Amino acid sequence: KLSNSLKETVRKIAMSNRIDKHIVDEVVRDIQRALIQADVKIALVKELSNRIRERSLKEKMVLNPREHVIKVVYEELMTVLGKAVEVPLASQKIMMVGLHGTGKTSTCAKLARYFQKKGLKPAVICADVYRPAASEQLRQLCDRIGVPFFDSANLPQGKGVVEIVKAGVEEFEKYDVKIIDTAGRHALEQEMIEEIHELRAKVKPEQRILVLDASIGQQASVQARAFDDAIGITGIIITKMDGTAKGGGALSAVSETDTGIAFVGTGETVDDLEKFESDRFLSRMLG
Amino acid sequence: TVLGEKELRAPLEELEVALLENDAALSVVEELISQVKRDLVGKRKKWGVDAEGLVKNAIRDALLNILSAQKLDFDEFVSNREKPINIAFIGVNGTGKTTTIAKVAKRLLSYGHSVVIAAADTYRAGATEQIEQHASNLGIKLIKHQYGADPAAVVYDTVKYAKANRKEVVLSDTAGRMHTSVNLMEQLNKIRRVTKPDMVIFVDEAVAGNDAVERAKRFDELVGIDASILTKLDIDENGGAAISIAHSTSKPILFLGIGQGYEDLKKFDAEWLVDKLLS
Ligand SMILES: Nc1nc2c(ncn2[C@@H]2O[C@H](COP(=O)(O)OP(=O)(O)OP(=O)(O)O)[C@@H](O)[C@H]2O)c(=O)[nH]1
Ligand SMILES: Nc1nc2c(ncn2[C@@H]2O[C@H](COP(=O)(O)OP(=O)(O)OP(=O)(O)O)[C@@H](O)[C@H]2O)c(=O)[nH]1
Ligand SMILES: [Mg+2]
Ligand SMILES: [Mg+2]
Repeated sequence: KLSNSLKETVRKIAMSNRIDKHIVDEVVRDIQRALIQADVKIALVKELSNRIRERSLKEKMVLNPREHVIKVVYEELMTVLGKAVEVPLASQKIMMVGLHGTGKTSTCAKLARYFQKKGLKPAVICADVYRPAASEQLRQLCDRIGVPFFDSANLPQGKGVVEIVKAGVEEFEKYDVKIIDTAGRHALEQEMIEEIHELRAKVKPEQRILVLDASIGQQASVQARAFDDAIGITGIIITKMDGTAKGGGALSAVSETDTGIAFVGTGETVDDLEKFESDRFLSRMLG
Repeated sequence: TVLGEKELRAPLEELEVALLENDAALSVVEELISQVKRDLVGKRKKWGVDAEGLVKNAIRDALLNILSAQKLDFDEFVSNREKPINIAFIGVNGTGKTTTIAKVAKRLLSYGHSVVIAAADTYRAGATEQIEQHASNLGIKLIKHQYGADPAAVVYDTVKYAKANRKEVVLSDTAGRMHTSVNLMEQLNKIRRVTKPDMVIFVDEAVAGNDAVERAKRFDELVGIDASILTKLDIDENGGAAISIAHSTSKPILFLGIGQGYEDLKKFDAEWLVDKLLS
């Protein structure tokens, strides 16, 4: 784990007051390993370690070399991560997209709960007409927290996703926040990507959130880019952070979508949603 | 002439990056690279063979070793094992367990086996309804209990049903769970103790990165895995996660999930996967 080996190598730096190339190389190697194990994109790890090495060596004499290198690492990562995205406590339509099984449906309910606790009136629309019992799953979650729910059952058979969502938005006119659940999909499913593209164009949701599993590996940037190209992502939610995954894929997703992380999912219950905090996220990532 | 460290460095680094970019976990890749380096350094270099080619072949062999260390033919296992066979599917949340059970059920039916499904995810919203739909689509009997019931009891009842009705295979769906939850992992252990499954299959997804190692390891340590199925290879064709899982569990990979349809299950082929990884 980084913290122990990093502690060890910067302890060596602490032994001397000057930062020499040898020590920096060692520290950078440790950081590289930690970032790769945290699932940060390989190309980004290379880029970051070059900048860290460069910046660390620029200042040959520092009062506290150990703190200097750690400070550089944090600053460089923070530059990529950016600030948390604030989802406003206001009237809006929120569209949730992402790969299969990442936690979109669960997170729709968690978000509804979040707005409910803040005193707003949320409502949920199910636009997943593919997955068996997707509606049933979301309906049960909404019933538990007393949030109104709309799905294809409210319309005659065979209506498309756009029609279902438009009908739901109309039905929930008196509600502040309308949260739209969509089916899982990936970059190579052309028709499915086209579906959310059309949904965005016709429904115009103010928020378009990418729901990402914390354990996603090197696919993060490719997938984030596809979703961003299709609908323009306005924020990211990282789920399953109660596991052991470090969420490094989030860094790639943030830079691809040119947005930031809004929330973090930390469990299976409807209350397991926390606002994103970058320093907590980074200290967890670096072990 | 003899192969030296210097000429091996560049091709080894190149392949290391390629494997990492294909989602093979760092700890596994590092071990692989250092093993290949040890095997090749000091080796006599044949005429006309370059270091790059030698390294690629050595990596290929090492990968095949990891993947084929344990072989298990699922179809043979089902044919030869005393019936009813009880197979449990476990794994973290959202990896494709429920969908995979439907695919395996379809495959078993196509080979003329009789199947009954245990809806032992009694926890997640809509879980029973989801697998109920799959069972109905496939014309398969499903045994379920009330929401919140003891999953071990559902499996137990399903095995009883299988014995009474001469069903050959019981496929048990369990709730997704994090290996970090002591209670939930203990619940899996209880299912194991009470129902004594013939096979426990770990289901994970190809989209996962380095965490694939940790969770496979922990599931194997805390519950015990007999084999794995890797899903969502249609999303991430490179399947580096297969290396991570095979290496950390030393258990065979049975199938690959390549989509959401009932036919989207293919028998694991190590050579095919390694070719993809090294292409
Ligand atoms: N431990 C944990 N589990 C989560 C979290 N968020 C979601 N889950 C679980 O992950 C699994 C998948 O969640 P879903 O909400 O069905 O995922 P989805 O993205 O809607 O899936 P598809 O609609 O099939 O694409 C379920 O078992 C959820 O309970 C989280 O933050 N932590
Ligand atoms: N693209 C793709 N999607 C898959 C594959 N296998 C499963 N899925 C999808 O992944 C999502 C989750 O599948 P489930 O079968 O519900 O996963 P699970 O492990 O049972 O989830 P929990 O019970 O909530 O832990 C669904 O949208 C499935 O259609 C696959 O091989 N490829
Ligand atoms: Mg869903
Ligand atoms: Mg399931």
